[in-house]
Amino acid sequence: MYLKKLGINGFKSFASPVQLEFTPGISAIVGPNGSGKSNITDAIRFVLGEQSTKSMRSHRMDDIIFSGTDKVRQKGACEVTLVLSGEDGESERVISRKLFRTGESQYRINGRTVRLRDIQESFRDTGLGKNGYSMVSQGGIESIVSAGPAELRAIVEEAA
Amino acid sequence: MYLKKLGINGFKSFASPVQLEFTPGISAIVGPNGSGKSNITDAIRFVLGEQSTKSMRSHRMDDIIFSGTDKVRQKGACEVTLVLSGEDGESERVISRKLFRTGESQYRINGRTVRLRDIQESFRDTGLGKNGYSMVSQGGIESIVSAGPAELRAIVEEAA
Amino acid sequence: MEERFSERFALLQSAFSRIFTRLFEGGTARLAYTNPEDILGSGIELTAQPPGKNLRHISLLSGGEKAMTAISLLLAFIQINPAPFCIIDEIDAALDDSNIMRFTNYLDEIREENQFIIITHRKTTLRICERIYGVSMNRDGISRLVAVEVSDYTEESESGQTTA
Amino acid sequence: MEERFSERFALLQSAFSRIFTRLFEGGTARLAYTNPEDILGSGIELTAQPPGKNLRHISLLSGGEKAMTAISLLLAFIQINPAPFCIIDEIDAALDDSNIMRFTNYLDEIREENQFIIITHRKTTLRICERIYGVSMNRDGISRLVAVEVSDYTEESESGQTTA
Ligand SMILES: Nc1ncnc2c1ncn2[C@@H]1O[C@H](COP(=O)(O)OP(=O)(O)OP(=O)(O)O)[C@@H](O)[C@H]1O
Ligand SMILES: Nc1ncnc2c1ncn2[C@@H]1O[C@H](COP(=O)(O)OP(=O)(O)OP(=O)(O)O)[C@@H](O)[C@H]1O
Ligand SMILES: [Mg+2]
Ligand SMILES: [Mg+2]
Repeated sequence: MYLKKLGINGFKSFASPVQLEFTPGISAIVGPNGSGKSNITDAIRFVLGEQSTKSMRSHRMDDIIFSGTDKVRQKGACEVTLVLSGEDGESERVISRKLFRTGESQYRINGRTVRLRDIQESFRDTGLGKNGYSMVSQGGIESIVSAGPAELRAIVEEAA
Repeated sequence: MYLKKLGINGFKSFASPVQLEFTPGISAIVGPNGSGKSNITDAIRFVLGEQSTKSMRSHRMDDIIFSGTDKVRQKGACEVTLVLSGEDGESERVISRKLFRTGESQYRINGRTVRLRDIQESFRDTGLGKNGYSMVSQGGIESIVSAGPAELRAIVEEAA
Repeated sequence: MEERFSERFALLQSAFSRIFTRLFEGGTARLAYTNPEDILGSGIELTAQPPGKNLRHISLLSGGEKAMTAISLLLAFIQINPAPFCIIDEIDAALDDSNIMRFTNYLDEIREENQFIIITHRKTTLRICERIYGVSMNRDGISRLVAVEVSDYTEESESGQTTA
Repeated sequence: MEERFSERFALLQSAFSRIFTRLFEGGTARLAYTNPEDILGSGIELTAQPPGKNLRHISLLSGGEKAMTAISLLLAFIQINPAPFCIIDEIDAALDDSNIMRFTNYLDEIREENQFIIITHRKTTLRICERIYGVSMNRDGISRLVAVEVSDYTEESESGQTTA
């Protein structure tokens, strides 16, 4: 099972919809400082049901919707869609989350509206849950390096 | 006035004496991780009279003397010599500091034994004193970035 | 519950030590309870001994040695707790090019069982990447994707070797 | 005493704003008292607006934007408080190659009055360096200097341009 496609629309600096397709192996994302690379990581956390704005480097939930510039108006909602390839004859899984400025989130699995709990359940068997270290934020390595004994314990308990 | 030469002997990983000569313009120091580049910066702090082991990334004063490996015996002392070019007809200034494992430090200016206070005095007029930001440690930029308001004030008061 | 953590921790300890020695091409490292008498409440600390050097707490290593040690721990988490994909954002910032080579060689070996998406500014990291997405932003503040020629990046890697 | 600090701070504020706009090729930034009513006790904070973006606290910028903002402050310190030399240890870690170009262009302009000694792993940084010292360490744990051919490093810089 691997991350096959990622669609981002209206999330942070991605005012226009973009679609990324990844290989089962190793892909890279490059670009200048401030261009939006780490925002892609935040988008993946978002679609997997992240509830903490802090882990998406934001203060309030609506900070993650495209906030507009002097040339372009802000968006009313953002939507991220993630396609996980099938495994052992299973078919693909399409997960999406749409957040409105009102604060309401809509979750879908394969087009069917579900609750946040179902998204989290759906991942428990894939190993994409809160455990594990499948996403290392910018500065994440530095955090491990500077972690005191209690902090490192917390990291190990969460990841191991 | 500029840093013309730097001699390091017995300081941290520099068990054998090395001599660096710099241009008045821009020089670089490169090399693999752990090879000793940041130790060169520590050596410059040392010869300028640094009293805080913490700013030289050490716990105790004798941590900065070559501590030996299973192949090479530890040293009994370390010595760093810095040559500042002359300015406006002034001649060069040669500053050196030798630290013995006993904890005793010997300071010299142009070969003449002086006290730490004379070293610090000698720099006040050059702009090499505690003020200013003439040395940025590894991670120094990150410290500015993550400094809270009180911390940033302290940085500004020291450097401005 | 506690026994479960002890088992997992033991697996992690041995994975970490093995991966460290592999990434550093020698040396040893330990992930240990600070207080083995009190496994329930104890903190955990990293000590490492790069080849030819003395064993020291991670805080006393050089910048890049610290990063490589933390990366070894990260790879140990991935080994004992595999996930469908792993996204890493600029973890090579403190590494010299030869350490990037060692790190990417390891990723290359485990790529069959692990998908990696790597955000990086370092050319040397790109040599193991099959696909490269470029992100750019004009003065309008909107992020867009751009096509990136893998050859622009891999003909002359930072270490000066041709790798395309 | 306080007046002295206010004067120095005013000089620093304008140097910082000017250098930021220069390094970012646009945009604005401010170094300000968090509490202007209480200059004696107030903290100080950085807010920045890269070109085309909104003004925000430094903590909300991207990794490289944060670094460039801090570097602007550093260069402002150097401008108002010149020293015979300035040693900088891996301050380019978070920068993309085009920001390294902008930063090194600036250093190049002030090199007449300022000596810089730069520790770096980034090839692009080396293009403005007249002399390069290599440091290496064998398994015996002893640091040695090695001669470095400037051409090894500058024939093909990271940005793919020939710069030797
Ligand atoms: N809600 C939003 N609306 C519009 N733009 C946003 C929003 N949130 C963040 N941004 C913009 O996204 C940009 C940051 O992007 P990101 O952190 O992904 O950069 P990056 O490519 O990772 O850069 P670096 O290489 O420096 O780490 C900032 O310029 C910020 O202004
Ligand atoms: N007193 C000492 N005796 C012997 N070796 C020492 C001593 N103090 C430090 N070292 C060694 O110096 C090395 C660290 O060097 P330094 O921090 O200068 O590396 P660096 O070249 O800056 O690496 P990086 O690129 O990772 O920042 C360590 O390997 C450490 O073991
Ligand atoms: Mg980023
Ligand atoms: Mg270093």
